[in-house]
Amino acid sequence: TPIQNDLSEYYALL
Amino acid sequence: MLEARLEQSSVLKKVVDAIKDLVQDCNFDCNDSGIQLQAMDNSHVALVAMHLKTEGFALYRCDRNIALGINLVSLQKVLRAAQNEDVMTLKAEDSPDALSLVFENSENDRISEYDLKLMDIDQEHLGIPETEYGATVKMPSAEFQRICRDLSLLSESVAIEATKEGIKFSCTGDIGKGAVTLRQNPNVEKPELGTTIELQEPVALTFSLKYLVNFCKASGLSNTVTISLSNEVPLLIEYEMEHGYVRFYLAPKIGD
Repeated sequence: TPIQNDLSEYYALL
Repeated sequence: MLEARLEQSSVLKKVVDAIKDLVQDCNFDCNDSGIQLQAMDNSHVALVAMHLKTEGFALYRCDRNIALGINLVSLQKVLRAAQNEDVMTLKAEDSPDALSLVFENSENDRISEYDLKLMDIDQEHLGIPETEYGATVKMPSAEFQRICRDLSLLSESVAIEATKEGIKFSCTGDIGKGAVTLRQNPNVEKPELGTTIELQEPVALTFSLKYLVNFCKASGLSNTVTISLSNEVPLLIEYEMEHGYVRFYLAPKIGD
């Protein structure tokens, strides 16, 4: 089963 | 202070309908470019970004940056009192406790006045860089909605593959599997009914259908939707309005 990634893996918090 | 007038209440009603199931509390950031919003869902898997540009307002005045901390369920309750064709005026002080909403019918013989309490929301913002996407697909929003709904009955996840053959949505579930392939088919007379695919490189990604179905609630905002994909980055789904947009970002599923 594929695992759901988080947006924080791609974009930095400002 | 903020004073912003929309010729048609339906614009804000549709925007709130489109995002209220994804985020509950969010700041409407008002400044001299219009009203903007960026919010992640609780699981930090999806993000919505919205911009209603000043040009879309019949009147727009905002002297300072004002953040309106709004509970969307509460806002929707107030917006229910507005008819789609009503003129809507939003007003707030510089450090507001409440947002004032006035709805006026086109005959000018009914004025409805509501106040919505505001809240302090400490919102996290993500920096989203300009991205050159490997594949950009523009298609009718109703068709994208139908594909997502149909496949969501079979599976939790959809594989999206963009190649020079077209864009393929496929899924596998307990009861079987399904796939829909769209080929490039521009419609010269009615561009909003055509499908265009710009491909820089082949892309293959997997996404949660639950979120995609949720994003499709924005279909009422635009006849077309633009889907931008690159390998190993979040998907971008954009509903463009005449003077603004609603964009959704969704992190992919990995390790199939």
